[in-house]
Amino acid sequence: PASNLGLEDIIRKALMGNFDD
Amino acid sequence: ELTQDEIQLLQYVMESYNKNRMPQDLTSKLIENLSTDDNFIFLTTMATSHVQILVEFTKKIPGFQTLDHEDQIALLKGSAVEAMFLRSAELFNKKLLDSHTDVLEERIWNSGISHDYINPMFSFYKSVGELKMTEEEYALLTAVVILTPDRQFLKDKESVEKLQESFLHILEKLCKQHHPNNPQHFARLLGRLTELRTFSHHHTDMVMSWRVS
Repeated sequence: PASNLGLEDIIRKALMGNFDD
Repeated sequence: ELTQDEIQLLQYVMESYNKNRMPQDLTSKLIENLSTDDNFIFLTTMATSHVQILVEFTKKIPGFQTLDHEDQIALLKGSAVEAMFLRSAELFNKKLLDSHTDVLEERIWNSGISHDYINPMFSFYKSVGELKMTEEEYALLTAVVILTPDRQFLKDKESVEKLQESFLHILEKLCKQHHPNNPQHFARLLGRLTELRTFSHHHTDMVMSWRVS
């Protein structure tokens, strides 16, 4: 789940545009 | 007056700022009565959602995508907490929560987070509220926060500085337009940025103490 991701992971995924993966 | 280019830049930023807001189904949960555990999970989800929204907004800031990828991450990492507190200040002051801010405020006081952290937060919201900022000012100030050239691990500080300057310039002009009787307004806005930085420093301690509690 997203709550287990660190800030940098969330940013990287959102920047790549594939947060739901 | 703003130049034609500046007007366009402002329009672009405003469009993106308004498009990228917290989803209604999430904010409506703010006033639900949750157990302590659910409250913690919920606020973690909120924070995650905030970061996603912040990234979407940032992607659309003209010039941001031209920056080095790792520098983009350094900027976002360095500004996420500050941008979150600025957005919260806007929510509180503009009563964007359908006047449920009182409920939320009470929940925050009773959340188990040390009041040593909560006091400065509400004092910040109040001091931002006193500035009577317009939506444009909130959006531009957020862009200025994101494009801070002295973030840790940032390589190309010069490019970021140039981008930030263009937004600072528009913000200064708008301050003069919106608050003609208050020549100190722009300087006061910048003063709030210094205050925001202290939240960034204390945020980890705050979350840790909350988790332990």
